[in-house]
Amino acid sequence: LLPFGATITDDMLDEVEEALYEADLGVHASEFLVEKLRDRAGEINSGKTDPYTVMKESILSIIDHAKEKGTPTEKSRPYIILVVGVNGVGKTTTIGKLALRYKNEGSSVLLAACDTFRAAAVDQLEIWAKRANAEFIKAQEGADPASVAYDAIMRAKARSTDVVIIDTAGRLHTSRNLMEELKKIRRVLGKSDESAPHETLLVLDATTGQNALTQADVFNRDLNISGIVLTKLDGTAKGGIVISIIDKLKIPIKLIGIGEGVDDLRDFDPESFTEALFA
Amino acid sequence: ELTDKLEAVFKSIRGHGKLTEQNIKHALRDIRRALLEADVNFKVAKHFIESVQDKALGTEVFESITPGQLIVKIVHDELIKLLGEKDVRLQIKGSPEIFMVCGLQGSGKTTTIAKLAHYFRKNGRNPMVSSVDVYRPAAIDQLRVLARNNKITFFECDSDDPVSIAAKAIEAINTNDADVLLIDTAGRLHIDNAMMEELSKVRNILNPHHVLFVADGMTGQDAVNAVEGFIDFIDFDGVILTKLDSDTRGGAALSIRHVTGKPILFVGTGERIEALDVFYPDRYASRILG
Ligand SMILES: Nc1nc2c(ncn2[C@@H]2O[C@H](COP(=O)(O)OP(=O)(O)OP(=O)(O)O)[C@@H](O)[C@H]2O)c(=O)[nH]1
Ligand SMILES: Nc1nc2c(ncn2[C@@H]2O[C@H](COP(=O)(O)OP(=O)(O)OP(=O)(O)O)[C@@H](O)[C@H]2O)c(=O)[nH]1
Ligand SMILES: [Mg+2]
Ligand SMILES: [Mg+2]
Repeated sequence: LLPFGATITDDMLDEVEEALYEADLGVHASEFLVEKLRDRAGEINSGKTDPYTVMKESILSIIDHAKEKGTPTEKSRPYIILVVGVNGVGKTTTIGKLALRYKNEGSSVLLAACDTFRAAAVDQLEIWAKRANAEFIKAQEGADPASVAYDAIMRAKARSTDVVIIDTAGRLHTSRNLMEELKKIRRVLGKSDESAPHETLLVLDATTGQNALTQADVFNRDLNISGIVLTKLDGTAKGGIVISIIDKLKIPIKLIGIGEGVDDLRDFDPESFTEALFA
Repeated sequence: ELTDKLEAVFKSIRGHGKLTEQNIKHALRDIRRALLEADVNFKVAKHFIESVQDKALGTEVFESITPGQLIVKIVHDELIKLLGEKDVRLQIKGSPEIFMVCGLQGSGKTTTIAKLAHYFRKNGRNPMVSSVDVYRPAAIDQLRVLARNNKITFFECDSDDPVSIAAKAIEAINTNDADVLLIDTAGRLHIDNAMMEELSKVRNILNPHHVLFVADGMTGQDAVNAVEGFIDFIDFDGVILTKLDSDTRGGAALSIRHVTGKPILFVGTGERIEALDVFYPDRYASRILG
């Protein structure tokens, strides 16, 4: 798309802008990157660099400025991971994949079914726990999510479990009540261990457009997100909106979901992600 | 707010005058930006702006309305026209009537099937639901629980083959005295050929009166890719857009409509069984413009 030796022309910049929009980078990031090309038009036209390299460097530099948040160098036990996000993005599936990953590293894992709301949510997580050979805990009849979270930590402490992953119900960031419910779960975790949760992962769907930035902003304000999981990158969506999320909120992308199987989880790789944006 | 932005742009041409290519250039750029920020696909936005420009050029600006207001009115009218002028309702196509729902992973199909069944039941019909999602953990349990909680007939089948479940569901219509059958399918990618082939086989067995594409209202530019893929493989005749209780601008609606020409029939506005609204183009146009 951006061949070496291409000269900066208005037509060429239009094509670049379209490619950026198509990857869901959004107006702000796309305009920023096109400006970068204009600024360095001299170097590009004289062959000192090329459009692709300029864009890639700008994007990698943005990604580089994400802060490493919330992961204590001293690993606590149990290491508590709270997983949140809007409806249908892939939280429960991601937890199943993550559980297997930790099991393969030799850690013991407990999955806590704190989605006490949605039909068959608990059954769904239980099947994932079996697939990953992880422990599983669910609510007593009628219990609320926060008390299940508390029970999970108590059980993990009693059994010296290494990792606890907490599944929560999907919820819109626009629902004040549901966001308060999440804050309550977080407070309860903090009571059992003041450094908990050690990770608060926000799961985002790569097919989501500009609303992903709003989601990240609100979830971060309410819960202090330590990392993002970007799912469904095995589809045709590029998830370019995360560039703006990293730029504005400095939250790192930690993991990506590339399918529905238990092995379809990868560490976020800035280089391959950036190259895929232009593919 | 788009109207205020455009007002500022047009301060200089109040009163008499015509809308010319020059004086609306900035306005069109602002509108294009607003559409892109609303997740309208950039190609669709481009075509849309061209049609607005065609309508706007040469239009007289009268004292009673400012140029900014005039442009916004043209944009608003064009949006409504593109989204579907008259509210298209679901046409009843005889009894028993068969619906098949499809779409990408997590878009809201299972929940929407339950909502549709509830909607039909409230309208005096006797719906039966069935799931051919043999892949997602507890997918069939999910639909069974939703059906049971809302007094909807659920077709039980212990086969793990989507095509035979579909065939058996059709046979069960009469035994259950149902006049509507709704089939839930697994979420799948338009680029997964094996899964799209399966969907095609299920469709052939069902020979449904309606195939509804359920899309997440927060979808960005990829909306166009997904619908093109599904149209090519199995065709569908209506769209349901979900999660519009969020603050997403929902520009995917415009993209989907522009690319496929299929009507948007309903919008999902929450997780409750009643949270299914008829789609109103004029209300939606205001939403997209922010
Ligand atoms: N193709 C693909 N599908 C995925 C990926 N991650 C999750 N899914 C699918 O997305 C759908 C939703 O996944 P869930 O794990 O139920 O999502 P969730 O966020 O827990 O949903 P709620 O709890 O209802 O809010 C399922 O069909 C998953 O198989 C991914 O990386 N790629
Ligand atoms: N807020 C809101 N949530 C919705 C709406 N429709 C569905 N959901 C939620 O979105 C999530 C996914 O819904 P599902 O019905 O499981 O989606 P699906 O398309 O069947 O998912 P797969 O079968 O995995 O492809 C669930 O948490 C639903 O409760 C809606 O209109 N608004
Ligand atoms: Mg879940
Ligand atoms: Mg489903």
